[in-house]
Amino acid sequence: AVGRGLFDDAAAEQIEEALIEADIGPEIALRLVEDVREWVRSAGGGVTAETVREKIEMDIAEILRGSGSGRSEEIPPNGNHSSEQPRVTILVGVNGSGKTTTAAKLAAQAAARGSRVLLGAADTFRAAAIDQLRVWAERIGCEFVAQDQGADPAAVAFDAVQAGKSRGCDEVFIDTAGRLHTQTNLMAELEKVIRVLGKIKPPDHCFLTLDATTGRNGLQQITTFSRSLPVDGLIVTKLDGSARAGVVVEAVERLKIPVRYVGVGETVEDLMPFDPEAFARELVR
Amino acid sequence: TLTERLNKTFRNLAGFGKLNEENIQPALREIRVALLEADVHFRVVKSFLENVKKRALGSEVLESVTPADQFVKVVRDELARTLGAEEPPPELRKNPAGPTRILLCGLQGAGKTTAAAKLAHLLGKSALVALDLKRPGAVEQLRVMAEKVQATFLPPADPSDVRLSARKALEEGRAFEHLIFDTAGRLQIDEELMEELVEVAGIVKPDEIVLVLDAMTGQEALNVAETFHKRVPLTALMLTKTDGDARGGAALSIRHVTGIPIKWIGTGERPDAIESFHPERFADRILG
Ligand SMILES: Nc1nc2c(ncn2[C@@H]2O[C@H](COP(=O)(O)OP(=O)(O)OP(=O)(O)O)[C@@H](O)[C@H]2O)c(=O)[nH]1
Ligand SMILES: Nc1nc2c(ncn2[C@@H]2O[C@H](COP(=O)(O)OP(=O)(O)OP(=O)(O)O)[C@@H](O)[C@H]2O)c(=O)[nH]1
Ligand SMILES: [Mg+2]
Ligand SMILES: [Mg+2]
Repeated sequence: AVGRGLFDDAAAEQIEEALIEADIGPEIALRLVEDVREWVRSAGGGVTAETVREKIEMDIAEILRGSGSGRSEEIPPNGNHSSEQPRVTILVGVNGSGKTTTAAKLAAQAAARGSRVLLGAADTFRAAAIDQLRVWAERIGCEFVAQDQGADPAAVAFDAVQAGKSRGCDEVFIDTAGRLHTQTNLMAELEKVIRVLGKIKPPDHCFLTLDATTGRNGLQQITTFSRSLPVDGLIVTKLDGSARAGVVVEAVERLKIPVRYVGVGETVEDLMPFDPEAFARELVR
Repeated sequence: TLTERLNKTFRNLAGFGKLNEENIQPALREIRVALLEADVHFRVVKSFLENVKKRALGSEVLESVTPADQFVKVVRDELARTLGAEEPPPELRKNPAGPTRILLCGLQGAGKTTAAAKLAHLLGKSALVALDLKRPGAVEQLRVMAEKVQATFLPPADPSDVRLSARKALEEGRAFEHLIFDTAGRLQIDEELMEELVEVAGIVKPDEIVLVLDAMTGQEALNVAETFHKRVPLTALMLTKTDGDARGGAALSIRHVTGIPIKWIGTGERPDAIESFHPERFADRILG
């Protein structure tokens, strides 16, 4: 934790280590601390460690804001009339990052706002993935589309959007199977899902889930997924744990993909719009 | 690459041809960044580099290699040693008088349920016990995987009582050679769930308590492992999703600080995607 008193070399080292411990990465940590040291020098010194810490928080929040993070988009309460219905959102990400649970959260929160919602079970690979999403759909009381285990995910996705249209849904959320960004055939499978959806309704949103406990590999994940898929938002999950997902700072800076939501638990209430200041504060503590 | 960068740092310095106190500093800094980028905990990096420095300065300067190559070898050997290369490969703790009981625990999404099936596939003669009563479809997931690996599936005796289900499973499982318990993912900071784990361990009295950890876990890996270890004595670590490109520095942090042996790695989603841990191979991976 960052101590009190005047900002000196010891405080600088403490802050750098706090940032590294938050998974921000050694080079960004060094850069942020060096920048702030320059700022202290030009201010003539005599600055407290606390002031420096707040300055770094602001710098980080600015990076996170720069791409549009934290501007929670207007979510129409009763249907999206600015574009053709339904609004289609697809969830992608590595294995275990929280896609299925997040799809359920998004669906539940949309339903609570009065939207007519459909969940599409396009993870046709993993054991009981369809069951898992079906249970959520039942709990939420929303529409549900699935096919058999092993069905073509693109076909299920298409089916889900088509059903969404014919059932007058406002929102369709499509869950997909987990995959590592290094599995090129599985990345190609997702590209095909997007292409096939393009025939009926290209996704309005493609959200990439990122587990907050992920270290530096998070950067590779975000880079690779967004290279071949129209990723327009990040969702940092499991932020209720002790990990702080510092890796998104570099990802947002480089790739300009906004963080839209954070997952803070395992129930449908546990999804919050991204707050850059609160997030930055946690990184520097 | 790391070696190219090290060649540069050594070439630019005086005393080229011998590792000394002065020219080793930039090299140590390069390794520090490499290890931090590999997710090794920053405190472990500090302590690890102290050991590297001692060995590098104390080592015989070989005529046939560049200081950079020699330095990399010292780092790599020290990594492998820390990961267990100089010890006999860790074995499964078998129970001499009944089923070998293996309790799996870890954070949400780490790969526990899949790991349970993988261990059943590896060890054979196993029954899988479903103790995740929380996650939708978790019991079904384990049931399907048990079938895939031809292991017996022991469903929860009471889907609302983990402790009772654990007790009943012990009774049901007496005839099996291996009893593998899958549990719900939990945060190490969740007091209620950590207490539940302690109680389940008290009931099951496992021969192995395995922390299942994602290879891409960052700096928090050490905190997670230490906290679990304080509550239940971990006997093994299993690192999952090593088929990705995460460097896996978490393994070094945990081994360095807690000494918990890394017994297995997950190398894919299928039940046969499990291997025993190889310290040398993993050292190369961490170093990148
Ligand atoms: N504490 C916490 N747990 C979460 C959060 N989001 C998801 N989880 C848990 O993480 C685990 C994995 O979540 P899933 O939704 O199954 O993840 P997934 O990406 O769909 O996994 P695959 O489909 O297997 O790739 C489950 O135990 C969830 O309850 C979160 O924000 N906080
Ligand atoms: N590529 C790869 N995927 C893996 C590996 N191990 C597990 N998975 C995948 O990771 C995801 C999560 O695995 P689970 O077994 O459901 O994880 P868990 O720890 O039981 O999750 P919770 O019960 O929600 O805490 C699934 O998609 C698995 O197929 C592995 O070694 N490699
Ligand atoms: Mg899923
Ligand atoms: Mg599980």
